[in-house]
Amino acid sequence: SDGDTSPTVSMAELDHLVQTISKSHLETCQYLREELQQMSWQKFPQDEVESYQSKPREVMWQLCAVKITEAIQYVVEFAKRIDGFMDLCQNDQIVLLKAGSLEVVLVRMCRLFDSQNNSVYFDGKFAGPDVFRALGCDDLIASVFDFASSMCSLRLSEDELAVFSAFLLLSADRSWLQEKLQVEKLQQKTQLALQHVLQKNRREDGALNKLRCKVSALRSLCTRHTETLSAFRAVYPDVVRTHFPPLYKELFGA
Amino acid sequence: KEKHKILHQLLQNSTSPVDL
Repeated sequence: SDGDTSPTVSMAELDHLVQTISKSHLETCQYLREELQQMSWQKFPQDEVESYQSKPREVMWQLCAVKITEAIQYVVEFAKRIDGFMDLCQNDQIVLLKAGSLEVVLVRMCRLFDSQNNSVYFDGKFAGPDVFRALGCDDLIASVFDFASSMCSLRLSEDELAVFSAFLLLSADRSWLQEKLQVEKLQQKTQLALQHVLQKNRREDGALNKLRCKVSALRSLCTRHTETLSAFRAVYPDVVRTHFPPLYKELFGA
Repeated sequence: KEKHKILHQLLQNSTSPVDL
C-alpha cells in the first residue's frame, strides 16, 4: 500500500481493534468453540451418503442454498459489528456483503473441517465430497474441499481468523463502491491489525503473504460458484425462483 | 432498494433474524 495514505495507528489501538473484531467473530460464529469440541466428528455412514447422492439434483441444490444462506446471515451480523462498517453508505455495505460474505463463509468452513478425513460438518454430521455428488459440480466441490484443507494447514487461531475475515469483507477493490476511499482506510487499518496479530502470535514472516494468496483463491471459488449457479438456473429457473432462499437470490442471483 | 430488500432489512435490524 502507499505509505503516504497509510493511517498511523498505535500498538494499543491495534490491540483494541484485534480484540473487538475477535469478540464480534466469536459472537457471530454459527458454532461456538465449546460446541465444536463436543462434536463427535462423526462421519455419515455409507447408507446416508447414498441417500444424499440419490436426491434429485434440484433438491440437493436447494438444501445447500439453505445452508449457505444460514451461514451468511451470521456473516452479515459479523460485518455489522466491525468498527466503521455501519458508517459506510448503505450501497457500499451491500456491495461489500454481496462480494465478500461467501468468502468469509468459506474461511469459516475451516473451523468445521476435519483434515484427516477430508470432511466438513454439514446437516448434522461430517460429509466428504462424495455426499455432494448430486449437485453435479464435482470439480467445484473438490476445489472447496482443497481450499478448506489448505486453510486448516495454516492453523490460524480464532483471532487471526477473525481479523482475516474482517480484512476480506472490507476489500476496497470491489466494483460499484461509492466511497472507495473510506473503505480503503478501513481495510488498511484492518491489514495493520492483521500484521499485528500475526507478529504477536509469532508467525513466520511469510504468513501475511500466504493469507494474501488465499484472497485470490477465494475470489476464484466465488466466481465459480456464481457461474455454476447460473448454469443450474438455466436448467431449473422455477426451482430457483420458488424454492431458493430470497437472501441467496439477492446475493448471487443477479 | 427493492433488489436488495432482505439485505436492507438485515442491515437495518438491530439484531438479525438468526438465533445468535
